[in-house]
Amino acid sequence: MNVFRLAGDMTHLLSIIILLLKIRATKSCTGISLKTQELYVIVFLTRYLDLFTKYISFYNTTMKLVFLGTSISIVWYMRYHKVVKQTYNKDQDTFRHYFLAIPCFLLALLIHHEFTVIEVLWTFSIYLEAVAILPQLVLLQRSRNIDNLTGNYVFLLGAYRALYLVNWVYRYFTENHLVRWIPWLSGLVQTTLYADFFYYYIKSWKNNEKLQLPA
Amino acid sequence: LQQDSVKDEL
Repeated sequence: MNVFRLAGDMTHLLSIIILLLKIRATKSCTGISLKTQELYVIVFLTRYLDLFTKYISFYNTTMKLVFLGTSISIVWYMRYHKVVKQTYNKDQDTFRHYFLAIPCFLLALLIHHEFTVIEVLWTFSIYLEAVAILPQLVLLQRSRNIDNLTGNYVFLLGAYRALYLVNWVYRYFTENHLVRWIPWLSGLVQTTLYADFFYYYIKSWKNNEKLQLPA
Repeated sequence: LQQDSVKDEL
């Protein structure tokens, strides 16, 4: 494992820790899209089916279990915790799941590496992860007030896939020049979706202003 | 072009 991959994983993990911290410490999930969080549960459930079929490393298994556990607990807090659920911006979080999930599933049926259940579901999870942030970005745009923890959460979540892109370039040149179009292109799309957010995040940070996205 | 199916990433 190279340093970019590790940095990417740690950024991803940190983003989730920040989100859980926000929810647990402030007992609030304002500004967080439940739609996006539910899509991440689907992403992890469909991607990590190989937990049962293939052992890669202790690190790999542990991280997979952590991502599954934390994403499920975030959704649990937002849906069922008696205080947290009242802070959920339901009226603004209107993006439809199936607008994203169904096209991704059809695309995975058409474009995949191998036509097996595990491989198609893995491919579906890669496509879905690329666009799963959209409900969150829409919600942020509608929010007049983005708190720091939410802003940092989304920034780290975007930075994670950007670091994976660097990792893939590094692996291409240091390993056997293997081409992996499905994750590469999806990861590129995923990172591009954050471009606008990154711009305003960095601008607000430089000017020491509160983060706000133009409507 | 070779395509890789190794899933050692997260």
